Amino acid sequence: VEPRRPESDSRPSAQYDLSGTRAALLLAVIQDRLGAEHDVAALVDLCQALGFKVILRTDPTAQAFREELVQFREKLDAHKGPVSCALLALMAHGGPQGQLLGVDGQEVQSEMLVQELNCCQALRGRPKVFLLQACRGGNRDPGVGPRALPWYRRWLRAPPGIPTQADVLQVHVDAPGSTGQADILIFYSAAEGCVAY
Amino acid sequence: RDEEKGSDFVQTLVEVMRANPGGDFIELLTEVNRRVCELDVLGPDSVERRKACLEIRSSLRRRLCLQ
Repeated sequence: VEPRRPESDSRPSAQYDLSGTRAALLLAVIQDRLGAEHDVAALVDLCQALGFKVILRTDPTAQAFREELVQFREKLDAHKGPVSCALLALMAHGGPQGQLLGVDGQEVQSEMLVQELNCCQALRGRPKVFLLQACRGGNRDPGVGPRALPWYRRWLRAPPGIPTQADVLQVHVDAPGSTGQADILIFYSAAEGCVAY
Repeated sequence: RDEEKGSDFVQTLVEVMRANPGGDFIELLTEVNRRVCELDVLGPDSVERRKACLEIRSSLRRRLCLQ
């Protein structure tokens, strides 16, 4: 039996075809997040330079986070012609369980927003990129070395509520439909449980 | 966040992407992570240096080059 040959990176199929429309949605809480407006401006410029059609909404409530995502998905599904890539930037205060805080202080789960775009028919087999700029807890990483030892000892005795890696893996295993996730890239601005600077 | 410049996360991402617009996206994000991890952060309420490590979670099945 001839062994199956691995795909070479040089083959066209090894790379996403991005010849269709690229769409980006930026949802950013700026209020009480000093300096965030500079991040928003830089991201908008970058997305436009990369050929994305950009929709920007600042200071959304938790409800608006959800509604904007639904509208974005519906818009892509109704789009005439192929959609090749979607980028979603979420910028807000966040919590240890994946919460994002709207400008009204209410919470929305970032995982739910990811799932909303994962259900987009126009993006089947297309890359979906998420940039999450939010805290993922209150821990402040001291780095490595002797000064970090007390921090890591506290980390090992972390109270319930801060999920361990094993907890997270279990959630993913148990989540209905989790095996259907593909073509998703999430870039977090902090390690799990930690503050985003 | 730096009040006048924005966050290391976004500003480094933009800097790396603008310098390598045709590069493999995962590789570029890895470079962003390397640069951000090398920075020392000193918050207004802290006298100790802190680190920020980013996280990439991917189920991409192909190379992603955004140019």
